[in-house]
Amino acid sequence: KSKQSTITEFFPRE
Amino acid sequence: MLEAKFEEASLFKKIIDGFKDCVQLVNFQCKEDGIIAQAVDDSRVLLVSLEIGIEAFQEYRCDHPVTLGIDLNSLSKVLRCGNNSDTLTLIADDTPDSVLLLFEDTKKDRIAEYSLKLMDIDADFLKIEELAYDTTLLMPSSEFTKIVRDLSQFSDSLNIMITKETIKFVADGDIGSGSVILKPFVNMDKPEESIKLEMDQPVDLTFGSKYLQDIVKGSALSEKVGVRLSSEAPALFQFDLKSGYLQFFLAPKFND
Repeated sequence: KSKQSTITEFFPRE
Repeated sequence: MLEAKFEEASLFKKIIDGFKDCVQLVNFQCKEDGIIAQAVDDSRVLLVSLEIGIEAFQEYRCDHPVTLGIDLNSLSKVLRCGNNSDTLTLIADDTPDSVLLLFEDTKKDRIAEYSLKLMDIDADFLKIEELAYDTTLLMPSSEFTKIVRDLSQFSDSLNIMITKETIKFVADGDIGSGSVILKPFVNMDKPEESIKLEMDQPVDLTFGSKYLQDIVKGSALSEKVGVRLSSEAPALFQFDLKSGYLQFFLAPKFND
């Protein structure tokens, strides 16, 4: 079973 | 004042067609050195980053930085009104409510002008760090598109495994499974068909097929796609323009 990660976990808001 | 003229409207059409199906509202930031845009899809899994450098235009001037908030569905309607071989000029003043799109067919003296209302789009601008990737792959975009479309029929997840000599794509689903294995090679006669692989660390990553199917829509922009993979960061898929690029950052699926 796999879990989808999100972009915002990796790139902080500017 | 912004005046950005494409030699052929088809270039801007291809750029917009490359990402309009995954994001809808986009701020285009126009500056002295070109146009950039960034947008994240609703599920926050896919980040699109666009840069159109001055060299991609026939003529470009932007005296004052200006942001154009555009609904891509509306923009697509306007772009369909122009012919591919027309020149296309984007015109906006310094505090615009709308952007003007001017299509010119110089052979026929035909000029068509459309105005598109702008929107206030409240979107975060994400800081994209320069990442250290484990593996960099450069391959024909048509080949990459075919693999993604073929394997997406089997599963909503697509696995990419790269070792020193082998690039392996795998999909395993209810109806069966499929895999495509490629090896790096150089085609001296047709360099655009070569597959280049630089690997520091092997990778084994899983991505959502539906996002990859969105990404391959950028293939019309370039014969090649650059794929950069890391075990601990979003993958980067890049289509280069004559000046600039269309990038997709895709967050992977991880084992629970």
